[in-house]
Amino acid sequence: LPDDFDWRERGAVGPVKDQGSCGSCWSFSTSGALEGAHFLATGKLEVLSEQQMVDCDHECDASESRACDSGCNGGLMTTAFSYLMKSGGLQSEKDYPYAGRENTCKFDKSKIVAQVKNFSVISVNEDQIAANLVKHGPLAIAINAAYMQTYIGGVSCPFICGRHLDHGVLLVGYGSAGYAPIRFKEKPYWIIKNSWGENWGEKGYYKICRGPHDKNKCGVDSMVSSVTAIHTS
Amino acid sequence: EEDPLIEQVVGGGDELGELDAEAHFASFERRFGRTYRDAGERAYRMSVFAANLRRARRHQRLDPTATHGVTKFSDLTPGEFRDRFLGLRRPSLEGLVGGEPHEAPILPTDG
Repeated sequence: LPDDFDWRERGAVGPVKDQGSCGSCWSFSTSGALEGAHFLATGKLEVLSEQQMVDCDHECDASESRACDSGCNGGLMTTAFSYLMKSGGLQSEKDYPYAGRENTCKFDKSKIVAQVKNFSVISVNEDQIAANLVKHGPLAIAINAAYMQTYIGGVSCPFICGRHLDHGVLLVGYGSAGYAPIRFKEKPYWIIKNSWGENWGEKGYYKICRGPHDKNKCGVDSMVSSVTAIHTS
Repeated sequence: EEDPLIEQVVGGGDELGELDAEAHFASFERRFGRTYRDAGERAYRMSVFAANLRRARRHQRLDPTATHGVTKFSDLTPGEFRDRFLGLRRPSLEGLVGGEPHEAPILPTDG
């Protein structure tokens, strides 16, 4: 595995988006992963629609029929991938723009630009997460966002952080050495794309520590999924 | 200089006066274009903002390798923040512990 890796430098990551006052983080995590997978399959970055999932995805958990994707009230990336496999795929952001609230479904199958071939859940193992990131593109992940409300920049590595997952984001890369003056050592970190606009964090991005001493910080390793896209013309 | 291995994680006393919440709040309103319904709403939001300044300071102590401070969410309570800007549905236990149909194969990681 390379020491440092960043899909942004390779053109697989679209612009930072803003979910607004709507609990739709799960749809941004899902669309970001498919944007990356579509880029790997076609060589073309297509900015994909979250609103389609907010409006049309009501897919339920296979093991818990009452737990369903529900627009601004929340959802899960893996059930969203199931929805995308069943519905046929995602339209582009341009065709189905984000509104920040749930509306009636206006999905048009003839306008699909990216299709899911398959998706996988990755084990709680940082090497496997890194290997899947490099091989399959940006990964949909969940995190405990307690420290994100006040985050401005740097490598976040709280001494204490809950592992209750409450936010869906996109893992786009990792670094081997972020500056950490307090601990007198360089800390490796994950690079995470968020959906709270560019005026949050480091131009919309968050860095959180990783490595043998900081495994699964804020639950970051515990719900990771990759997706592969069908090669469409 | 503080001992980097022993961090104080509780408040250091006269925090509100020190932080000058009113001045920070006025700057926050300008920076993020905030307007409130009336004086009562503004006073409430300022109290939330002051609590978030204390929280940011606590986060800074617990998370010294990052920078914490005023963000566009600084006038929201943690509950409001969670309701409006998060939204991950609680995953089923099966999805977290493995054994589900979409489990990824193990990839080689050497070389």
